[in-house]
Amino acid sequence: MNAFRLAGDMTHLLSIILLLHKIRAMKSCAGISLRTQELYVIVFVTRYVDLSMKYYSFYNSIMKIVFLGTSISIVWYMRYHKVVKQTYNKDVDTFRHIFLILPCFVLALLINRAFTVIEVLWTFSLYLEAVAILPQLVLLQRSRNIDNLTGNYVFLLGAYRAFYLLNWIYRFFIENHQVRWIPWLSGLLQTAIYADFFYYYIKSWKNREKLKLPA
Amino acid sequence: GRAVSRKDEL
Repeated sequence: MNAFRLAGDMTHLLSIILLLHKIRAMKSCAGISLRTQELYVIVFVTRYVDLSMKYYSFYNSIMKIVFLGTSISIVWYMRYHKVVKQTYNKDVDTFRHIFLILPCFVLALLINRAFTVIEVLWTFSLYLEAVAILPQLVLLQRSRNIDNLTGNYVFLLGAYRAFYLLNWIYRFFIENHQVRWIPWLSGLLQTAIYADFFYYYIKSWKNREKLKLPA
Repeated sequence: GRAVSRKDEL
């Protein structure tokens, strides 16, 4: 495993730890989109259906279980925890899942490497992951106050796929791996969606101001 | 030849 891949996985893991910290210690999910979190559950469930069938490494299996477990528990806290659920900005988190799920599923049926259940689900999970942050970004744009934890959470989540892009470049040129258009292009789109957020995040950090996205 | 890409990523 190269350093970019590890950095990507670690920023991804750190983003989840940050969000769980906000939920468990602060007892708050203010500014967090339940829609996005539910999309991540769908992403992980459809991508890791091969967990019981194919073994790559201890690291891989553990990380998959962690991503599945934490994403499900985040959704549980936001929906059912009696204190946390009251901090959820339900009225502004209105993005409809189906507008993302349906096109991604149709695209996965049309563009995939092999027309098998596992392969189509895997492809679907990549397409859906690329756009799953959209409800979260819409929610941030509508929020007057973005707390540091939430801002850092979204930043780490964006940094994760950016590191994966470097990892793919490294694997292609240095480790001589094959071309993989589906993960590469969806990963590129996923990172590009964060461009605007990155710009304002870095700007607010440089000016030591509170993060605010223009409406 | 190039290495076959396995789905060993997350």
